[in-house]
Amino acid sequence: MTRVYGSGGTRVVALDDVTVAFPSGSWTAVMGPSGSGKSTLLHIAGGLEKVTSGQVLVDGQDINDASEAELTGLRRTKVGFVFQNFNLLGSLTAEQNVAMPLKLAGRRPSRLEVQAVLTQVGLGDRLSHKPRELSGGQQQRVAIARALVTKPTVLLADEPTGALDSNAARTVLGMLRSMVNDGGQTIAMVTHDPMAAASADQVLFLSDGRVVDDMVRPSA
Amino acid sequence: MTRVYGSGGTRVVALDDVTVAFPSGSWTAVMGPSGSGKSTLLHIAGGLEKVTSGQVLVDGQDINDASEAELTGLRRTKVGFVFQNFNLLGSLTAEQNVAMPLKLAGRRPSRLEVQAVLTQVGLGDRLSHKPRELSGGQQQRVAIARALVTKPTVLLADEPTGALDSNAARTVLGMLRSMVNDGGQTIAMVTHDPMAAASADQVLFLSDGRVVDDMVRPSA
Ligand SMILES: Nc1ncnc2c1ncn2[C@@H]1O[C@H](COP(=O)(O)OP(=O)(O)OP(=O)(O)O)[C@@H](O)[C@H]1O
Ligand SMILES: Nc1ncnc2c1ncn2[C@@H]1O[C@H](COP(=O)(O)OP(=O)(O)OP(=O)(O)O)[C@@H](O)[C@H]1O
Ligand SMILES: [Mg+2]
Ligand SMILES: [Mg+2]
Repeated sequence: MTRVYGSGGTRVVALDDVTVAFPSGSWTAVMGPSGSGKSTLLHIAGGLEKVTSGQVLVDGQDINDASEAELTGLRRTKVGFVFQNFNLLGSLTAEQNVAMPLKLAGRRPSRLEVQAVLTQVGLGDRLSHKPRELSGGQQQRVAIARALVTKPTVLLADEPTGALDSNAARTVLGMLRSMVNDGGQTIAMVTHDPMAAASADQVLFLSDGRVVDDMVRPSA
Repeated sequence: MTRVYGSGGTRVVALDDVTVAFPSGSWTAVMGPSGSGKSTLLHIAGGLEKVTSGQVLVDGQDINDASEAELTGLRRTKVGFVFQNFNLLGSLTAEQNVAMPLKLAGRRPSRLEVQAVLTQVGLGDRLSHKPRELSGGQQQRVAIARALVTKPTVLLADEPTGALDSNAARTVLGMLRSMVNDGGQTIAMVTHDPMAAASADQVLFLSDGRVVDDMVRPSA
């Protein structure tokens, strides 16, 4: 697949004839320099952006031709997304932000379920705080809890430990690992942190919009 | 100094009787778990927030009693700030965002000056891109360029390499080091990255709003 932004003077080839696969039930890390196309790759894999040319197959179906309604359905049930800039709703509390995807999927959110996932990321005592009453790392953990609450088959996470100290990062990475091992979770995670990449089963390296290397962990 | 947020059920003591000094002409790193008070400390040092009790001395003057006009003057000329969430203006290009502090300080921004600092952070070819046309790491580097363009005596940087790959981070840290060594720059930098902390002259550790440790680099 290829993804191009703009035209003329500000034309940028974000992804240049890239072919990658995120195997089901396994954890893939994506690394590469700033501006190399990592976020773009994740947005396309999650149906948030269209490709300029090429195919995007999810469970065998090409989602690039899917209708907006089909894509919304996909995003609400199959795919959980942790955005690089968190994308929390400023007027809602941590609890309401995490409950939102459940409401959007037409389910009645149970307080217990929402509180359980916030406690898992270490924020059980912050349910009623709004994003501006939380530190950067706390906001990021709310964003992680929100992506996991619908138990999506695929988790797409864009630098999910970027704002976390090493202890908080280890907690989050441990959670993800047990989801892969015990629950067959599929994960694609962008990261700049070698410790986070070391938790994955394979690592892809992007540079200037191309895949330049990949590594499989011996134990994977 | 002490800083408390909220009251009753959501009362949080962000900083608890903290005494720290950021020596002039030297580089201090601040580390600590997510939610330990690092950003709050930086906001107070830069006159962006008031303390609940205690003093904040900049060049011998307690800025906690300063008027809004005095604080604005301080922020426009003496202090450069790199925010944890970048705080770029979405409707402006990279070049316009970087020129903004010069305009606010009443100076006519020279294109050459603005382009030079953007080139220094590796974005000489992105002058006319708006924040949403830039990757996370590129946006962070625009925020760094914007904080440096007025050549402030004190730079307060909140996880300035958080969204950068290790090469881009090394470039930024190298720039800051030569500003300290050659220009007598004073820097206070929050970071979770041990490589970034290793570039500083001393490191403070915060936990639950208190200073729990500090380390001075042998060569400092
Ligand atoms: N406006 C606010 N209202 C209420 N609580 C706040 C507010 N701002 C910060 N806090 C709380 O104060 C504490 C310190 O926050 P601060 O942003 O300084 O943390 P931090 O050390 O920078 O964390 P991180 O590494 O996650 O960025 C946190 O527990 C946070 O939830
Ligand atoms: N909407 C857009 N318009 C124009 N260019 C864009 C747009 N979005 C991204 N780009 C460009 O596409 C390239 C890839 O961006 P992407 O966000 O995927 O990078 P990244 O690898 O995630 O970087 P980072 O590590 O800094 O987050 C960058 O050069 C960026 O400037
Ligand atoms: Mg990115
Ligand atoms: Mg912070």
